[in-house]
Amino acid sequence: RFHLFSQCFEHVSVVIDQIYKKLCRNASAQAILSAENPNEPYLDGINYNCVAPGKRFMAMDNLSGGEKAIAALALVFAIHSFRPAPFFVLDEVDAALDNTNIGKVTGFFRMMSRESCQIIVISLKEEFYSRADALLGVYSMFDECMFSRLLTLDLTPYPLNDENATDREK
Amino acid sequence: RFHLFSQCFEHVSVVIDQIYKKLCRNASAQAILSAENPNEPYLDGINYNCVAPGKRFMAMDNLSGGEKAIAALALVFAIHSFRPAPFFVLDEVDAALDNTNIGKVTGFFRMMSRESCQIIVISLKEEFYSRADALLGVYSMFDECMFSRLLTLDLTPYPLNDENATDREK
Amino acid sequence: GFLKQLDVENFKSWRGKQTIGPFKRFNCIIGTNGSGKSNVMDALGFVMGERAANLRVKHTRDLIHGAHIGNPVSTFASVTMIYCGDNDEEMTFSRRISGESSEYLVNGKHVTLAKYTGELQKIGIVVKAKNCLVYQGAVESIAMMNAKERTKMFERIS
Amino acid sequence: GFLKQLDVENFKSWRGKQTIGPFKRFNCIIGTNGSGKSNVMDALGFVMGERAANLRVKHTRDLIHGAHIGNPVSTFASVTMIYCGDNDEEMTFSRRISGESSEYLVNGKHVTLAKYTGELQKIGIVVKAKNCLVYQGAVESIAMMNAKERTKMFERIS
Ligand SMILES: Nc1ncnc2c1ncn2[C@@H]1O[C@H](COP(=O)(O)OP(=O)(O)OP(=O)(O)O)[C@@H](O)[C@H]1O
Ligand SMILES: Nc1ncnc2c1ncn2[C@@H]1O[C@H](COP(=O)(O)OP(=O)(O)OP(=O)(O)O)[C@@H](O)[C@H]1O
Ligand SMILES: [Mg+2]
Ligand SMILES: [Mg+2]
Repeated sequence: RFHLFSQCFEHVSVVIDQIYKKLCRNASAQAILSAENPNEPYLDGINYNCVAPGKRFMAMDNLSGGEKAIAALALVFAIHSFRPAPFFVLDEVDAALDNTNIGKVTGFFRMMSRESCQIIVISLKEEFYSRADALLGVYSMFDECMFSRLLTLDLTPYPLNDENATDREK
Repeated sequence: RFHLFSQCFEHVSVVIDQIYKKLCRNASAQAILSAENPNEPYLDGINYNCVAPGKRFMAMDNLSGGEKAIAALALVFAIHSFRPAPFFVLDEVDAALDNTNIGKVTGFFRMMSRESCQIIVISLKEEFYSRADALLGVYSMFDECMFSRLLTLDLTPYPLNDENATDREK
Repeated sequence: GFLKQLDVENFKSWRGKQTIGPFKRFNCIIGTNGSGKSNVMDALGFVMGERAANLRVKHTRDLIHGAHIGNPVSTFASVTMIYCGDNDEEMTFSRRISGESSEYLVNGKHVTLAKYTGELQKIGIVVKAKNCLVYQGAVESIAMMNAKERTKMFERIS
Repeated sequence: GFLKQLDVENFKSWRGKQTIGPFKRFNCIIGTNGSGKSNVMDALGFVMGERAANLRVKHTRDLIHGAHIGNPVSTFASVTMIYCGDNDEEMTFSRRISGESSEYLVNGKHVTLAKYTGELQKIGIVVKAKNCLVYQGAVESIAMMNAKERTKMFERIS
């Protein structure tokens, strides 16, 4: 049991920095996981610090809401990579993000969906969902009680409205 | 002390339904506050239930993220009206809201700012901030450490991009 | 492998038989507040064996369409996940509830819960570790965790 | 009355003397993630007398520009709120810290904290009751409260 914990912790603390750099598209960004008790990490707490793009090393508490959300996403993906499931479902993880960070996160999700696992997200923001391969639109109908219906739309035939107008397949 | 508590609770449970109806722009929406111990409300818990537009009476747990956020906003404004401050500052309260609800909430804020208290909000969504009277744009500059600067823009000369293109002053 | 589609029947706000899908590599579920998007995520959690508490209800029977207003339309509800393996072979995982008891089926055959979770684990889905579902609000709460809470999270995952 | 403007000096990410405002009836503070928007809200909380814990820092001296990376640019920081009453008369409320100690000024004259909060109460601002600031994430946590927590909230407000 403890052996498994240490293995998981080792794996995640190695991977997390790579993932955070990719998410921020910035090689000087850093994500650092450290155990308060390095010999037996399961006995004490685990610290997590990030150096956000353009910023210096500071405590997690000083980061802004959006900066913390990106840091949390990096941790979620790093943990996922320890036992990679074939698909990953995320419910409104873009709530605290500005449009620049939405661009970075959707770029990261497209890359993940091509390279490692299928991605299914729920989002309210057009800047986010316009970059998916397929949209599943849920709408409600009402009679005695509300019920849900679905419409689907394949977006792959349309070019990605990217700044560099890359081919959608990328 | 207990007298003050009862007074506050009485006031808020009367006002909250009106505020929720105004926020949802729907006369059949309902917000109901009830004390587990009606004679001495401070001794036990306080229940809060809402009937969201188009829905039937159900427990708060069954509501969706966005429906809960609207219900919480109504509670916040109802409590504010017990000791009305001259201004009210809200930090990204629109995170869980879809565009329809953003329209309702900004309409409610415009009304409040004309009738009772000055409103200052922080938002990332254009659908939200385009309906304000003034924008205060914060940007960051970098040298040895990041620092913030401000640009302001008065929006009152421009027509509100409303569906019914009402005069901005309304 | 990947998730191809979900067939739901009388699950939460999804009335009667409904198909959700087909899913591609990068999918986005959109819709207004309260339309039923997170209920799709609950359907996925349900078919993977999640307990009622993690599906935003108090009792399993509250998952049946209409139960939340005391008017369940049926005595049962079910969700089937159609999974397509790397070898292009399809597999189905189904869970069906009537009242408080659940039945589990793999490729249409009844199996025990232990066998069901075993088969899920073979394709990489470990429900206990929550390694593939990030619920609404989870990112915000992960960001606010203190050091001890992070250790607990690692314990659950490993 | 209403809030006219805020003058900040070396407070969090606001370096040197900066003016935030003028404010109209319905105002929106916009900007990218991490640019310093919530720091404006912290400046308002600070000038109303909030403690360090509610301003996202451990010690009051961490509010000084640069202190979060161990490099404070000055030994003091200050925020002045310019408030315009219903009678069109302006009032200023200022708070200034050097190290851990705070000074309070009303219309430029030093006063005790008790007098300062008294004057704020006269214009309708009751800091203890948090009746005018809704911090980032507060709406989500209010939505998730249980019955007991709601009672505690009412206790604080009244
Ligand atoms: N057992 C049930 N039967 C029918 N409808 C239900 C049942 N349980 C919940 N619902 C409905 O589902 C709605 C919530 O749906 P859901 O949480 O999926 O919304 P959402 O699309 O995620 O919204 P948001 O964008 O606000 O998060 C409730 O308002 C309720 O009407
Ligand atoms: N004492 C300080 N001196 C200088 N900068 C500071 C200080 N304390 C915090 N900061 C900076 O302020 C930033 C956070 O600002 P803030 O929380 O206001 O962002 P925000 O605009 O609200 O972002 P979001 O949209 O993500 O919520 C930190 O990244 C940090 O660089
Ligand atoms: Mg939802
Ligand atoms: Mg913020």
